[in-house]
Amino acid sequence: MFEARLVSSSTFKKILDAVKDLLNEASFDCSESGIQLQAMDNSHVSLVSLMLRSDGFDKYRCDRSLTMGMNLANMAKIFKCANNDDTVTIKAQDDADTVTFMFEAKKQEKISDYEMKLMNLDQEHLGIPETDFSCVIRMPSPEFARICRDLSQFGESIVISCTKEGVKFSTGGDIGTANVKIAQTNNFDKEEESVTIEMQEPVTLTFACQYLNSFTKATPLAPQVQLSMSDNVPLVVEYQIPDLGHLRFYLAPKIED
Amino acid sequence: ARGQRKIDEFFGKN
Repeated sequence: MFEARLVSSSTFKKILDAVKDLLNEASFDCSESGIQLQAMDNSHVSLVSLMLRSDGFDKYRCDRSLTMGMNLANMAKIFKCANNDDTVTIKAQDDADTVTFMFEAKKQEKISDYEMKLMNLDQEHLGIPETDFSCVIRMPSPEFARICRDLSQFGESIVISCTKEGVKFSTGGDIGTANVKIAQTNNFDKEEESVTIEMQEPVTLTFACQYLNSFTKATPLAPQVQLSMSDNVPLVVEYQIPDLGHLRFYLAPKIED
Repeated sequence: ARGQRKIDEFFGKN
């Protein structure tokens, strides 16, 4: 028996919004420690990694580990039927071929349940090595989204260059070039608005705008985003989901011409 | 796209 209850279904709505551009379907691996999802996009350029810890749920029971393959568009249709402040309970029997989502309104005046067929997905899991990154940048997530959106008007790739002076996002194309520089802030009062840079070695890497823009669909999940970079390894774009876990996107770099 | 590397070049299969 698997049962996970979360007071606010809006968190799941936001997660689905954040990954549905990249993934059509995905396996949710449920165990005693929580719910995990790892999946590459169709082009195998990026990887989505979601972790929701069992202790972040209001109720969590997982007698036996199970993997639930779900069509994310259909899951999004079901969550559209929930109000943001509805409580959601996800339920499945051991070895079941369906999953049930139950939504309860705050005052219990409305209870609905939706049963969805599970899919058998043959998804391979990749081993992600522990990395000491050369640069770790934390910045307001809406600012990162804004920069990606702005620069993608001018080019297909963004060069992210991190030095101790700050982070520079650059692009170029037929129109010309665009550069946005972000410096570390000294404003320690407003953590959500701060920019911090931890740099061991300067790093410059090039990434496809299309993917960066997809990742920023996760902006409503967290006020801050963390970018981790080392030479010649994938970028990690991480959104912390408060008290519950994280959503990470890994993006393979482009080789510069 | 030209010059785009794949993510599974970096992470081995489990």
